[in-house]
Amino acid sequence: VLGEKFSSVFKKLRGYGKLTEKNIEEAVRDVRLALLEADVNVGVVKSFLEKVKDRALGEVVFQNLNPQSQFLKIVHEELVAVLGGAEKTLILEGKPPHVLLLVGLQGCGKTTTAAKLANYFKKKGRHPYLVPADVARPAAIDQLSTLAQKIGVPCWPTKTEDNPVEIAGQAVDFASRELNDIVLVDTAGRLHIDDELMAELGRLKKKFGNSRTLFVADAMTGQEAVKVARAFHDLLKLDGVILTKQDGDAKGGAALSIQSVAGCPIYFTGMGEGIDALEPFSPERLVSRLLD
Amino acid sequence: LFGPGREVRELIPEIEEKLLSADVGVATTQMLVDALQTASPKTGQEAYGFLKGKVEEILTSTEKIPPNPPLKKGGEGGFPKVIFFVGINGVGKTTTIGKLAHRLKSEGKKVMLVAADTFRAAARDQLGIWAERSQAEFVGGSDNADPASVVFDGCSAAKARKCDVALIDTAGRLQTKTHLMEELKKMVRAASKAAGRLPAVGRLPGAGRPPDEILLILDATTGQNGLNQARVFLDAVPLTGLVLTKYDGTAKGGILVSIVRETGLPLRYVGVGEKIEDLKPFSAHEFVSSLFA
Ligand SMILES: Nc1nc2c(ncn2[C@@H]2O[C@H](COP(=O)(O)OP(=O)(O)OP(=O)(O)O)[C@@H](O)[C@H]2O)c(=O)[nH]1
Ligand SMILES: Nc1nc2c(ncn2[C@@H]2O[C@H](COP(=O)(O)OP(=O)(O)OP(=O)(O)O)[C@@H](O)[C@H]2O)c(=O)[nH]1
Ligand SMILES: [Mg+2]
Ligand SMILES: [Mg+2]
Repeated sequence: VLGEKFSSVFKKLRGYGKLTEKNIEEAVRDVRLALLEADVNVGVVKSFLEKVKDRALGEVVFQNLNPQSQFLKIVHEELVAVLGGAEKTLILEGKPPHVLLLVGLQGCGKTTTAAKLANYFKKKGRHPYLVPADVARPAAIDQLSTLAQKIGVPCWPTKTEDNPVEIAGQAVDFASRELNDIVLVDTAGRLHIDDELMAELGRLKKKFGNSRTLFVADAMTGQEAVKVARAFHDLLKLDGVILTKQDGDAKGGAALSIQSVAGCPIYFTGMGEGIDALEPFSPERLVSRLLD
Repeated sequence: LFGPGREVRELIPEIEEKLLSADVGVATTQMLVDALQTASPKTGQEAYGFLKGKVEEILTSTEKIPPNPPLKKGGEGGFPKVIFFVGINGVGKTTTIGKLAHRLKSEGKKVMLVAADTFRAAARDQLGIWAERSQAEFVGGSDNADPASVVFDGCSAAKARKCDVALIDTAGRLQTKTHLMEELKKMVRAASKAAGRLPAVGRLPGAGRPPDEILLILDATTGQNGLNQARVFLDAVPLTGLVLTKYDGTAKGGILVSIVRETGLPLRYVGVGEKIEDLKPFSAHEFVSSLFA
């Protein structure tokens, strides 16, 4: 009898047995609110929670946890996994030149990021070349060439009357003859619903046998991140994502929304206006902020 | 969605999804849904009408605040009306200035553009091009010059050249950067000093007349962080209004509902494109229709 009494006490101490719909109900609600307040897209939150509940239900609760905190632990792990797990390195090996196209909405940080990337590669002993292919925005060429000069990276002398696709082609030919192995093409910001400008990106991509399209996105983008990323991805097949302005206090839920449709790694994150403010994207760090 | 004969109660999840997808945010969506349940309309049609009315009420409750003060020819006491454009990086401050300059020019005003973003590469040149396009006067400082001194010189030059308005471009700044918010306060004080409205002792406007308008520029694609932006900028400087840019995209700008509800700031203009004429006065009715579309 004493043995039974002890074993029931132990059962209580050992916790609640398994995770059930009932005992994680409140935690699921809290997570949903946290993700929505962090700007994760409504649809993405829904499918993520379904997937996480599928994994969680029936799991045995660990000794030192209660169902709610066990569920939160699982959510944390799943979010990190969805965002790529560990930091991903952008590896550019093989026959040069490696052409990187920076694309995205207006004002997200493409021009600044192009310079930051050039600086990053230069510091690694590579030979980057910058191409201003934004002939629409006032002083955009000026902006990139000023930054290029600052970091000592060569930059194509684009003129506003040039055609972006032509100019990129000429610049890449020139750069490869000059033995620059990485060419970064800065493009004009554009709306995902602007068919003409999206088609221009398609032509730009077609210009090169082998290129990478990097989607630059503002960390504080809201619900629309899914629609935007999907439009860019459907047309161009994105090879990577760079999340900017993460030095602010936006939770960055857009990262999850973008990942859900683009399925390519988030390589870097912009952490300031300075040219050195580029860091490898850390899923762990973003998830901690997301659930904070 | 709001067809007749649908139980209002069963519409709630769809309504929530619609509002959340428009960046209205959790708290404001909850507030609207609670209000809807209290009002308990009989039909979907009534529910729709109720919600639109509620949001429109929030957005128009501030329209009674006139632009302060109203733009007279030559500003007040011979000093040009001063309008600051502030906000985080990349939202469209510089472009909005170009558009507003064009609009004011077409109203017969003499406009001065002041390039007080002395930090970012080619910022001064970018505004210089807008000055050419809108046929406005232009004052810029040297690279990395003290922004407050550019504001002072710009406003003084606007007065000397008998301008009606001076539009001040500022560097983008994340609201979390305290030293940059301090810099902004200094710039605002400099405008007041130029107008001789404040003792030169560093006190925030409230005494003499501050810049006539300080507009916070917000990007329509911004999520919940927009509310933080508004809170912190308002805490730092006496904002007088909001401008929503990039409304020509697909984002609904729902965060605006929370911002207006909390700050009472009026929405002055909406940016609907990248060309000089792409600026419209804000219409609460149109905004609400699009929100529920
Ligand atoms: N704080 C912060 N600011 C950034 C970051 N990346 C870019 N910016 C700033 O964001 C603003 C916009 O950057 P741009 O590089 O001009 O953006 P863009 O995408 O090229 O803009 P468009 O060409 O007009 O579409 C500038 O003020 C940059 O300094 C970042 O990681 N952190
Ligand atoms: N589609 C669209 N683009 C806009 C709108 N307003 C501005 N833009 C674009 O957004 C980008 C950034 O505009 P800027 O005026 O440089 O923004 P900013 O706030 O001055 O940027 P920083 O000074 O770097 O902080 C440019 O490519 C503009 O053409 C708008 O209403 N619609
Ligand atoms: Mg650019
Ligand atoms: Mg600017």
